[in-house]
Amino acid sequence: GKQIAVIGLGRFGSSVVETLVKKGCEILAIDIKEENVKAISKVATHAVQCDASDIRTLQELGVQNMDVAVVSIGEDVEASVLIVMALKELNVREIIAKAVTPLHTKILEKIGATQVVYPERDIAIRVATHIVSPNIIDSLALSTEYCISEIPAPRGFIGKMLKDTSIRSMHRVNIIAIKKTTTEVYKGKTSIKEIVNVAPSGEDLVMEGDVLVILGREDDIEKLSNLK
Amino acid sequence: GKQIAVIGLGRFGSSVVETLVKKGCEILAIDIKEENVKAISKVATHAVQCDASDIRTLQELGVQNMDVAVVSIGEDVEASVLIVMALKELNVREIIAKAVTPLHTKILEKIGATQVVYPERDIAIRVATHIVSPNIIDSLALSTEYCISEIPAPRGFIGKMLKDTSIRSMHRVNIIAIKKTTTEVYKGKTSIKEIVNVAPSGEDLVMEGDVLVILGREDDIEKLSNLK
Ligand SMILES: Nc1ncnc2c1ncn2[C@@H]1O[C@H](COP(=O)(O)OP(=O)(O)OP(=O)(O)O)[C@@H](O)[C@H]1O
Ligand SMILES: Nc1ncnc2c1ncn2[C@@H]1O[C@H](COP(=O)(O)OP(=O)(O)OP(=O)(O)O)[C@@H](O)[C@H]1O
Repeated sequence: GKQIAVIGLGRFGSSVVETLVKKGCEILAIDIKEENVKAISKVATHAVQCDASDIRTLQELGVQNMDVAVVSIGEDVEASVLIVMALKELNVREIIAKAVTPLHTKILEKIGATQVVYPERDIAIRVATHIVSPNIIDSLALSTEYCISEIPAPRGFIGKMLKDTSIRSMHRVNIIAIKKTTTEVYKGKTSIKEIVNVAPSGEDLVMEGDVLVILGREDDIEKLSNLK
Repeated sequence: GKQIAVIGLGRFGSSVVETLVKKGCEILAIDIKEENVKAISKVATHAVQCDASDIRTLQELGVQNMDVAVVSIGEDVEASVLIVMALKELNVREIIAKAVTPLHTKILEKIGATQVVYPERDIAIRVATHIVSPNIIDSLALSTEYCISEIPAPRGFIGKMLKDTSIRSMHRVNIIAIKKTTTEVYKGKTSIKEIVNVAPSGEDLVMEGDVLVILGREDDIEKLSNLK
């Protein structure tokens, strides 16, 4: 398995450690504050208190042997930059760094981070997109124009067979899959089951509550999702 | 257009304001600190300095007429909870609140937030997934078992026609689209163009650099992405 170091155990760093441990990875968790090291030690394979901006400290910890290092330091931009530079010098192949401003993002990319993440911005974009397009449940962008989106079946489709919805000819999107939700009540307990039809045919009937998984241009998907 | 209030102008709140303004929305931006209000005033339609946990202040600002309110206050969990409760009392239909711990998430849901986001955790999960499955470029989860993912064309597929890859019979995934990247050099300038083939046929040839957009069970996609 990969050898992974996570430096900086704030909310983001700790979440990265927890998720990786759940996935069965061995983690070296590093923070300058003792209480953060203590808090993560129940979860991480190894937890060490030290100043990670000192390259000799990183060498003593064997960080040069790591496949991946995640640097999650926000407030102290200088420290985050020094640490990424030290990791680059130690030839750590994959350096994932968290940025807290657009300028911080550019600097980290320039000095050798192989991937820069900016959580607050990425999720802010997702929230803003949801506010503006509330009928688009989720999306995967394939390119600047095409994406795959999940939308609730438009009202006008309900009760129709797929081949009678003109989804491709008129609405210009391809239907990839249909998600149906079935609610079962058994001995007073309600269980919700999602069934994904991954090979939809023209004869399939669109029902209330169905979610259509469609592929098309972003603006065509937007129009279809806003259909009354 | 929707009337939107964003309360709390830290990194997340400011990014939400900036993205919504870019999308053409009118925003009322609120923060208790004057410098944050000043910083956002170049961007937001209206920017007001006040303590948003006072329901009468929110009423004076007309927040009860808003369609959506975004509450982005992290450090002061009590303030974030009070503000969500005030918004609920004012009958704001959509209340999106940012949480900073799993417990905070539960509390916000219980007291009336219609959507709770936890940016550090969501992006930490994405980063951890990328570390563990580096050959999965991006994914859209359709259900607990099925997802749509983008993977680089496995080496063994290159030079083959789709119908000769056994992608469905042996690898158990459906190919939804193929992304090809073309690099053009014109007058010394290199431009990269992404072409999405949204109707792949059995006769299509898989080439070096292609990205396959596939639909299948998560574990089958994982196996295919790790094929040598
Ligand atoms: N030189 C350093 N060496 C090791 N750890 C450090 C160093 N400087 C800061 N840290 C640690 O990094 C962690 C994250 O830093 P900080 O809280 O500034 O980032 P943040 O981006 O605001 O965090 P969050 O992930 O909570 O959003 C803190 O726990 C801090 O103790
Ligand atoms: N009662 C309040 N009324 C209005 N604004 C407030 C109130 N309490 C805090 N704020 C503002 O909310 C903003 C965000 O708060 P804070 O920095 O605690 O959250 P955060 O989650 O750490 O932020 P970030 O989005 O940067 O991660 C701050 O700018 C702060 O001034």
